[in-house]
Amino acid sequence: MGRQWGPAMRAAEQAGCVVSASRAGQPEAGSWSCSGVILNRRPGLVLCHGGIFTPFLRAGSGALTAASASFLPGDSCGDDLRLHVQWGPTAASPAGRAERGRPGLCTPQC
Amino acid sequence: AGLEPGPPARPHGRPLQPPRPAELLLLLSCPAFRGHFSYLFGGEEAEQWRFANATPDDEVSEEEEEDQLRALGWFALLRVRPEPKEVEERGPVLAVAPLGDVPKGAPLLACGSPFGAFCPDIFLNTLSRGVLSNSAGPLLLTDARCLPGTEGGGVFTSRPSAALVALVAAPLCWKAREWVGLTLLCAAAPLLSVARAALRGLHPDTAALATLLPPEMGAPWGLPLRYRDPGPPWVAAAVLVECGSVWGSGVVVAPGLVVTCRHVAPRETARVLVRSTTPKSAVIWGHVVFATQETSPYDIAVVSLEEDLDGVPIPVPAEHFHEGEAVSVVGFGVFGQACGPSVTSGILSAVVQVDDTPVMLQTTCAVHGGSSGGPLFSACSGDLLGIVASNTRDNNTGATYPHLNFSIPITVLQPALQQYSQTGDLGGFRQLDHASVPVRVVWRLQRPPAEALRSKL
Repeated sequence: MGRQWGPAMRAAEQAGCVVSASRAGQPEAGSWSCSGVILNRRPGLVLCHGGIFTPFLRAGSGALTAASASFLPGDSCGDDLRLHVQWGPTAASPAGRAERGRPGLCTPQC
Repeated sequence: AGLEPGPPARPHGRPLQPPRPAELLLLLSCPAFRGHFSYLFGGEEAEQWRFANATPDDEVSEEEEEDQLRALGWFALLRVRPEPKEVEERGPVLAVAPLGDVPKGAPLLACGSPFGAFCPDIFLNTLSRGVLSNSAGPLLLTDARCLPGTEGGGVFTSRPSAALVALVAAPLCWKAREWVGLTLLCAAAPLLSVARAALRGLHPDTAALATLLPPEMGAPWGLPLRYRDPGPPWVAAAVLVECGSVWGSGVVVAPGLVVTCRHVAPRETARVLVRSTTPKSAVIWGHVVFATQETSPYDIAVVSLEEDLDGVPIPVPAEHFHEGEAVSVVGFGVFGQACGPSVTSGILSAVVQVDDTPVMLQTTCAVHGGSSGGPLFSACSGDLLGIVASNTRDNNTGATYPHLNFSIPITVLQPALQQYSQTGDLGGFRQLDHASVPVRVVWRLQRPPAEALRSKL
């Protein structure tokens, strides 16, 4: 990608993450997941798509069609909702640095 | 050969942070997004559009699809639970582009994880590039191709500096069972405004979080409209053409002259309504002064306007074509009269020549019904390369390929346009009805006849 994209790519990869939602005690019942954007790392504030919460809405997806509603409080979803956020190495995070610090790693052809 | 001893093999792909528990603070949506969505995709249009992550043929329960549609414009604000003794660096502050600051045609970078948490080692933060194709308030469309699982992913611009523009609302759009090749986005700025207001109003201990949400960029983003990047000037040359119940696109080639397709304005002397959208909306009547015969491979019609279209930049006709160059199509496909023209980007994938003369251009831009007659531009020079005539349908499977389309090179039309503009003589256009057999064969997508086999007698 052209030089112009450097800053945008860094911003995108720094902010990118994946969010998964599952039911407490029933992780095997499958989980719903989507992508997200890390708005702030401390505290970790993340914006993601709301579609993965539909199965957990106490009032069902009908709650999303209330014409004037622009937001629903977090407790609109049942207490069995479990959320996890995962992101890649960041320039700042120690894990990323440790990886970067190990010279000589290579993938020899067999 | 044995592998060198090294650290335990990681699951393929990049080292990831372990998943972190989080809590749901808010579900939020932008009422203006939902209003525009209903206007553009609701009503009688509704039955044509599908946003399901599955293809139209896949079995998705009606209830599930209803849920997906209801949730399409909704997003969620989460707080990641801090780990004990963790020293998470603050990291760079994310910049957010104000609504309306990114012009149509501006390049965009989408970053999401196809299939979500299914295989983040491989798919986390996959990039896709495109342009801002169209916008209606906070409802944005890009031709950056996204896949299921990228919903919620960020879409960034690079000019004047990296900033978050939108989040992916629906990665796949199907219209009348055709894959549209566009991704539906919701602008980030209005979503964050809703989040700030909600956090302040909900709970004292969440009110403080409102101040930690990323701010909208100030200048140069906040410049008055007249100083902001107006986007590519050539977008304004595309017009909507209505002839009776048929509508399509067209391009202004002189202040009082519009070129479109014959199948949009088929009959000479027919009255035609031409709508321009930029720099200002204008509606002007005109009539068809020339349309090629049905037998002509060049699907062209020329409309003379009853008054000049002021302020529309007249595109410069290209003289040469370079396969692989970046191009853009501007047309009223997909939304037609409901909002301005859409811009889609791609490359000039083929220049088909007969006797060393370009007679057909192919591109990888997304072209949909309603874009016929619209202009094909060079994204580098802004020159007019051709007139979009058609995309591709596989008659065996019924599948339509929006990303394979055919345009008439402007070099085929330019001599006739010049002659008509100078003398009013239609002779040059009449030549288009007498295209040679090899040209007809090309436009019938047939193999050129092999050299006629000579009898041995």
